[in-house]
Amino acid sequence: CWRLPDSEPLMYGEVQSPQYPQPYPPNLQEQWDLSVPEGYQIRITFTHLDIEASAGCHYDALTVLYDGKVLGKFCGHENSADGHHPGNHPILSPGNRLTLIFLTDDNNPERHQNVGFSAQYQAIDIDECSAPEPGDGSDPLCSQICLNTLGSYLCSCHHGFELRSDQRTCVLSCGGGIFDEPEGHLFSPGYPNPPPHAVSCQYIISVENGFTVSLNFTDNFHIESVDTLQGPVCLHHWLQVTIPNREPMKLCGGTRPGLIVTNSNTVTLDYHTDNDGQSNGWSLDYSTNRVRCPFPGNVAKGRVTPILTEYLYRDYVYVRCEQGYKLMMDGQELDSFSTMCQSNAQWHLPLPECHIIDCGEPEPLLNGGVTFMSGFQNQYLSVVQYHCNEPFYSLLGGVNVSFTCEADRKWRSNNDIVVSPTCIPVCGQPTKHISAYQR
Amino acid sequence: IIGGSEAPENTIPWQVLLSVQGDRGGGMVIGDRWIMTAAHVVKHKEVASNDVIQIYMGLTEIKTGSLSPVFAASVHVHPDYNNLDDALDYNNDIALIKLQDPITFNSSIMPVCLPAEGATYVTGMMGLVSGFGVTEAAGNTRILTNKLKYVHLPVVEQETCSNSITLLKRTKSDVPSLTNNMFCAGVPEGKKDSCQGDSGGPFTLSEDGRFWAAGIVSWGVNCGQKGTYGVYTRVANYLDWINKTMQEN
Repeated sequence: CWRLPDSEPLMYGEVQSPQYPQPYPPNLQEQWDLSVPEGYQIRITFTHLDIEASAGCHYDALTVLYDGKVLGKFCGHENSADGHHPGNHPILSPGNRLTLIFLTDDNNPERHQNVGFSAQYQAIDIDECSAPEPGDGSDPLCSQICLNTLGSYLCSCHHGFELRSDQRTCVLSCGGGIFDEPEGHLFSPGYPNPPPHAVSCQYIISVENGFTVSLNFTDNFHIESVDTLQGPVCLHHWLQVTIPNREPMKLCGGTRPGLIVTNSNTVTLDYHTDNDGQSNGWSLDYSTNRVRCPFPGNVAKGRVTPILTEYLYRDYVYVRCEQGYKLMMDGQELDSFSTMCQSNAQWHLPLPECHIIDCGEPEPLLNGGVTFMSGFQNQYLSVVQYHCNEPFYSLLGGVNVSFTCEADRKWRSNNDIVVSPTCIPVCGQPTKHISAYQR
Repeated sequence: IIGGSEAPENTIPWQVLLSVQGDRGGGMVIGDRWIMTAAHVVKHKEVASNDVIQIYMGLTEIKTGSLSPVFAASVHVHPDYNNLDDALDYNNDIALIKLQDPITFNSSIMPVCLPAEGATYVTGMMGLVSGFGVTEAAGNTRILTNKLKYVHLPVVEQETCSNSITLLKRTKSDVPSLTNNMFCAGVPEGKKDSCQGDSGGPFTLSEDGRFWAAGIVSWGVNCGQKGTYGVYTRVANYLDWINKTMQEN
């Protein structure tokens, strides 16, 4: 003999009697040891069974066993009056093994040739978590939470507890809990039932910068307090709420605190009990709000949008100038402007100013000039008029043209002309004529 | 100018004085970069060189020391001008000079208008011809004047002029021919005429208070003689060429 290499147990298979579907030979003593992976049980179904029928399956028989215990002994065929046929009902093993033993004697009826049996089996996952609690007082599979998995199970613990090394029972351990979601629910270990004594749990709520945390305790608040002359004090049991840059506050008693608006994105809760007394604990819902920036203000000759009742973290405002004005900041012109409410409750940029635009000096006119009619320093809506040096030049078209500084920073005439006019020479008109009075 | 008068300042502001290799000629301002003159004034001479041609404007008197020429950039003689060495063919006697720099006009320098499309030359209509050419003192003595002179002359009927030239040809063999690109101006009794040194200068007609360049002083047989007329290039025939030349250059 030599050792065969280990192989993974099959998840399914088939078993047949010798020579099946030919009649089985006499004097057989065959045994099949079926197995599937741990955490599974075997379900076997006979697709055909035809074994010499006898009372109590005395002569030929197929015996199904689990761990030495007979689950069934079968012979006969579907329609036989005697014998014991499994029919279509599958047989489920309690564990991951199953043994089949097929015994035949030396005498087979001549008139009927029995063909034996054919069966198929498969692995079925065991839901260990649904097993009833043991009645013998032994410990349950998992002390708190049982999670069934394929072929196995996992134990888990409620918040404030952690799994022991036995992977089955839980021990109180509520430190290091960090809650970073924008909203959530916290409660003391075992709440609403009293936790074990000498609890020291820390809960840290730490959300993104730009958000502030509010704590809202539920009604059922119970932390033991001690009555003194100065009133109840949180002497042995307390829940301490610590907000950065503020004095920590200890909570206890039988009445829930009101809504606590922390104005901070970080809150630390320390729950402490000693070995004596009893506190049922507490639970709370926390929520977050975006920080609020100051009202952005107004811009002369401009518009700040959108107009909101309050401006919160990540809100944007935009500034647009009125027609004829341009955005300016630190002496630089801006194409556009927006500023965002930051996590520190400040706008990331101060508001710009709107300055009136100017069109620059009007294009000079060769052999002519330009006269300011109205406006100031070539600014928006200033009006200039071109003229030619008469009488030697005249405007092409002959009509004086006014140009206005428009919002696009171009000098435009009433006819939407951008280019400046042209002076054309006057021909054939001397300023002085030859006089001839003599006749 | 024979039989004319001295032009007061600013009365003929388009008048140009050309000095081409020492020969005096005339011209007229027609744009801030363009002078019009007679082809025979500039033909066969390297006129674009500033050593060869000097151009003066705004003058009524040529005074040493006060002359400030403007410079030519290019000269454009009419392509059909074919006056050969015998100097008898004055047909198409027209040329343009482009200046290097544009001129700014004022009361002493101003362009003369070009003829309107379809402008007519009405016989008897008085024109104004001017120049720094020879004049005539007492006793038929010809002298070159340094003062701009002008004379008013009527447009002569084409046939009348043609007949006068035919008559001249009977006694002189080297008289040029009159073409439809020319017209005549003058008086049959003589004494008033343009003359040597006036060539290329303006013969203007006036209409609605504007002077337009009807003719360019071109040629004539003698000056101011009885029965002869001055012959001028008919500018109205060259409007297309003038505009084309200016646009292309």
